[in-house]
Amino acid sequence: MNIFRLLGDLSHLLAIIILLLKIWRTRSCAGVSGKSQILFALVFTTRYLDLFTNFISMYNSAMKLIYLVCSYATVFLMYFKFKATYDSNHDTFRMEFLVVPVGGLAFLVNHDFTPLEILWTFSIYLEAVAILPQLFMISKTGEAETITSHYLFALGSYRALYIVNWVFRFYTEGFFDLIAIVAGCVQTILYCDFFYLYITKVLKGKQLTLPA
Amino acid sequence: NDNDNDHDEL
Repeated sequence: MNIFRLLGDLSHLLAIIILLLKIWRTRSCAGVSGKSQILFALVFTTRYLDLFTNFISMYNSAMKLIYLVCSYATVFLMYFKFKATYDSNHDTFRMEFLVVPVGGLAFLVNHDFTPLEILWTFSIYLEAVAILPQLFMISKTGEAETITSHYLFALGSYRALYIVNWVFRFYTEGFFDLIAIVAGCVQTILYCDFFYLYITKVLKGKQLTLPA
Repeated sequence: NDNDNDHDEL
């Protein structure tokens, strides 16, 4: 464990908590893409199947559990409890356009052709593109609530910090996982446009609006 | 290389 990975995990946890609290306290999931949340729940499910078979540390197991519980709780709130506030008209990105190619790629490019490893690879590739429905929804509505933009900033920062962690681990341990690194770079690049808007607008107290 | 399979990152 290094400070960059710890900060990355805490940023990820912060994002998940921000979103869950936003939905719970405002009793509304307006402006939030349910499809991205379903994809994130799928990412954690396929990545943490080894939760009970491969013990790394208390921290690792606790975080995996928290991520799983919070992601399913968010999906539950969006599609059941506060379903009436779910903006399905703007959340129209076709999830199958992501899941099918990512599933095929996981079969072709992986470290080890075993079920667990292919599912882990699937979760890495899927996480890279899981935010697309959310970014697509914001581009359609042309704006995002400030709390949602804080969620996205924390979520985008987590994988950016992981890239720093991978550089650090490469130089200190000689460890690198090309699949995670390439997917992590793609994932972070997808946020660049949003990062620019967040820094130039939200941090100056303005509403996050996309040029129509 | 089995160290890849033992994914210690979240």
